[in-house]
Formats: sequence, C-alpha cells, structure tokens
Amino acid sequence: ISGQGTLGEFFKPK
Amino acid sequence: LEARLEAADLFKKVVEAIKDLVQHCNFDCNDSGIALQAMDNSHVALVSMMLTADTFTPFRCDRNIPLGIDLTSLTKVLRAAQSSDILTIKSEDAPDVVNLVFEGKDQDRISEYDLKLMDIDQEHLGIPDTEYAATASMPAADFKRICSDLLLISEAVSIECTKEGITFKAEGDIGNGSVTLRQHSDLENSDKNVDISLTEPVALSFSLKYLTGFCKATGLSNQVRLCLSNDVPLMVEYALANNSYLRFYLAPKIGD
Repeated sequence: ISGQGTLGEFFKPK
Repeated sequence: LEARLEAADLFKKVVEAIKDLVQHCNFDCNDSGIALQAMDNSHVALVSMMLTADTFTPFRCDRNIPLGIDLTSLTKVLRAAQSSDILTIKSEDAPDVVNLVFEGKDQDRISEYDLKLMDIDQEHLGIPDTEYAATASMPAADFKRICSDLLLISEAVSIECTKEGITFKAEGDIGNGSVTLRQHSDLENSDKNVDISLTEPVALSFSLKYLTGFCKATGLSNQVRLCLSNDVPLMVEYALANNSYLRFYLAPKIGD
C-alpha cells in the first residue's frame, strides 16, 4: 500500500 | 469591481465544484479577471481558477482586491440565483461585503445580496510551468464515470499513459478493474474525442476520493484534460470559454 504525498514539495510559497 | 456574467450558471457551477475541497478562499480580482488559488486542508490537492475579464460583459476592476469568501456562505447566496439569471458581482475599494445581484432574463425580478467578507491570510504558491510527459483529453463524463466506478473497487487508481491509450487500474479486496481509453477522433462530435500526446510513458497512482471530488466540475466542460509526468502532481483541467479555466492539482501516491 502506498502513502499519499503532499503538494508542499512541488509548489513553493511565492 | 463590477463584473457581469450573462448567466449565473457558470459561477454557480464553479463554486459548487470547489466548495467541498476548499472552504475559505480569496477571490483575487484585478484587471485581468477573477482568480482563485487554494489548497485543501491536507495539502494534497490544490484548486486554481481563472475567470478572465473577457468572460464578463462588462468587466471593470480598478485595483487589485482580494475578496475573502466563505464558500459555504457563498453557496447559500448563489442558491437564490437561477442558472439563467444575469449575475453582477460588485465591490467597493476596501470592502466589508461583496454585492451580488441576480436579474431574471425578463428583468421583472432583481435580487440583491451582500455577503460578508473575511480576512483570509492565504499564501500564494508558485506552480512551476511544467512540460508534462503525457497529456490526455477525454470526454469529462467518461472520466467521471471511470473514477466513480473504480472507487467502488479501491481507494486508489493507477493511471498509465502510453501511445496506445490511457489506462485506469484499481486493485481492491473484491478484485481488480481496469478501463482503457484509446485515442480516437469522432468526426461527428469532437466532444467525444480521446486525444493523447506523449513524450514518455507515465504511470502514477492517485487517490480516487480526490479525483471523484474534482469530477464535480464535469458540468462545466465537455472535455477534461489530464496532464501527467512521473513523480509530479497531476493536473486536471476543465477549460472554460474565453480562456478561463478550472484546474485541480493532485499529489501522487508514493510507492513503498
């Protein structure tokens, strides 16, 4: 079973 | 701000499509239109909406204003608008409220609502321009059907895109299921096209709970576009008229 990633590592605050 | 939509339907459907994913968001208004970017609480999905100035007739916005709105409250107000009503969104310079006016087509009924605004401290995320390895366009209704069918099998779907087509696979306790859409052009009705462009094959897993949530936007567009690259978030795009769009981003599942 795989875990759920998050967007934080891809989209950084401007 | 003064923005008039010929039919409230578009705004009603956009809000309906995102209200379960994000609760409080800023509608960022400037002279190019009305934009919204918000992440869900778990930071797994992000919605990015753009309603261009050309979508409205007319559109006027003299300075940048963020309208912080509770979407549950906005939904209550929008219930009062019939789909065919003309919708005008108005706001002052430093607003406490946003004013929504709904006019029946025959102009014998005018409804006016003021919705209180909230101060929302929302960080803006940079979404990098991505050359996706695979993009697949398909009828939005087909995508919705596939997601809801596979959700009955599993909470996750693996999406594999090759030159032959796009395959959605679910493995669950009761068994497995897969659906493949092959590229094809329907000469009579381009809304039925399945179009795939690919620079390299991709295979990624996603939560079906989120994907079925995105499918609440199905009524906005005949076609949906999925953009995929290995190890980056999926983009699901519902293109709207006048270069407006509703896009969802979803972080992939991580292999063990």
